[in-house]
Amino acid sequence: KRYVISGSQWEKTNLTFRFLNYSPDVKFTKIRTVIYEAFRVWSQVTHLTFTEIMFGSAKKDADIRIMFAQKFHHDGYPFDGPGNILAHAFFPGENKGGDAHFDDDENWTVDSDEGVNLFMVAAHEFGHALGLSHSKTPGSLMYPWYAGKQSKYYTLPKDDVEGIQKLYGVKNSNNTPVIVLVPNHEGSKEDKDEKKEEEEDENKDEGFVDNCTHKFDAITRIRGDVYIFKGKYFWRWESGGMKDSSPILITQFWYNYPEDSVDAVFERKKGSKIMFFKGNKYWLYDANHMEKAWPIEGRPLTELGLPADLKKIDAAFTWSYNKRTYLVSDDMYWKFDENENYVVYDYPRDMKIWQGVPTPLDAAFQFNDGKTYFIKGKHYWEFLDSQMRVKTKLPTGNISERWMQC
Amino acid sequence: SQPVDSAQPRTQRSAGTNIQKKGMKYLMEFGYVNGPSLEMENLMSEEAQVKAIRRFQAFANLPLTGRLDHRTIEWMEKPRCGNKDTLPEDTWGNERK
Repeated sequence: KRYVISGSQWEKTNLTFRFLNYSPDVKFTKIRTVIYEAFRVWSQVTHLTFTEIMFGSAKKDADIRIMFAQKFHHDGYPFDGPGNILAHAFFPGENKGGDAHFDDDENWTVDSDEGVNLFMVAAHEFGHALGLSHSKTPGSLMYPWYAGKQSKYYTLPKDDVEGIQKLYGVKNSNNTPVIVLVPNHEGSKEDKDEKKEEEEDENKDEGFVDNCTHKFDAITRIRGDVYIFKGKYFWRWESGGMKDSSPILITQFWYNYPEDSVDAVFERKKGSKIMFFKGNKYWLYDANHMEKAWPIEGRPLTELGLPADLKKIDAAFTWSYNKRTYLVSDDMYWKFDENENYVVYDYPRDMKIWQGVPTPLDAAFQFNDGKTYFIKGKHYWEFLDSQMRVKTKLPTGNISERWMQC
Repeated sequence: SQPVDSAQPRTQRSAGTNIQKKGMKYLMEFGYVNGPSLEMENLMSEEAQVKAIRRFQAFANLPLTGRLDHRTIEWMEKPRCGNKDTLPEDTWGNERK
């Protein structure tokens, strides 16, 4: 056995797929034919069926979405130009789960020996989209390295057949699929409660925010004190405890801040200036005054090297392990060079590297104890730097109890 | 990074460092590195680097030299899938001698 199961699989066999776009290298009708053939490689040996749908929405979209893209394309795995990385795919799951992305800087071909054979790469990527990892068996379809165009009537090597049938059963005579389902991945009851609570919380009248509110917009440490932001207010937590239980209006403390809330905030080591993020803009404060000649409407995130269509920064934090600053948006993160005031080359990367950290985040910060905490909803997760993972998969604790004296 | 022979001309030394850096980035990108080095490949100890190289050589069925030798670098330059080569944890400790 050389195949490797990724640990996630679809809990159904009738899967849907959708083309988000096509590559200009090949006539789109040929691309469609090749993609259908690549799916057939897997449906031939299991009960899997693949049905194309033409439209998708945020609520309901295809299980497997096929996209051609270059360089940064809204995930933590930017492509690298011609050669090297040809494509990637996400294991089964929600949102990006199951999606297959093809590097459009490659020269995609269908029948010729030149360029990169779309059929072989697509069949491989769909293996990931179904839950298979890489196999170390040369000649297997799930072998990581491109092996060029294959014979016309391609049949799946034994190693891959065994792998996929382990997940989705064997296409046996009496047609009843024998499938071993992995335990339910649905969010735990806790998650459901949290979702309900967050909805309630969102509806709470922003007019007044009580201490024991459940969700915060941003948390950071400034001059050694912890500042907790919610809506247009913030609380200040000093080492002895909460400075006072009633919140302060942000604009009473940070003069001329024009927005009614904060997405993320952190104190720069350089000059101890404070950087606020809201939407696709940022502001720099020197103590409570906006930096001289700073435009009141804020400056665009693109000035920092972030993508033009990035909607917002969810968290900004200095990592206790290397004292470097990181900006997080959805499931991607950038390392930020404070001296250059610009993100570091070859980012974004996928937040999965911070194992167990839930995304999208609400905040992250390094507390007085020298540890880094990640915040989502009403919970926080302590991070174990040397193991590059959260201390426990379940939340370490509740923010309100730890820092709001609730 | 690997001890560099100071007698080497500067260009050769910097080329060696560059190869080392690219090699470590590759190993980090495709799942051969764990812990904080995932985020800071340049801080890996030499021992961790050798281990990561051997894991890669085991997966690619190359001689387990533990060094970024010519054959290993050549293999790293081959076109491939962008997904990690996730190995079951147990494989990492027991590369075939």
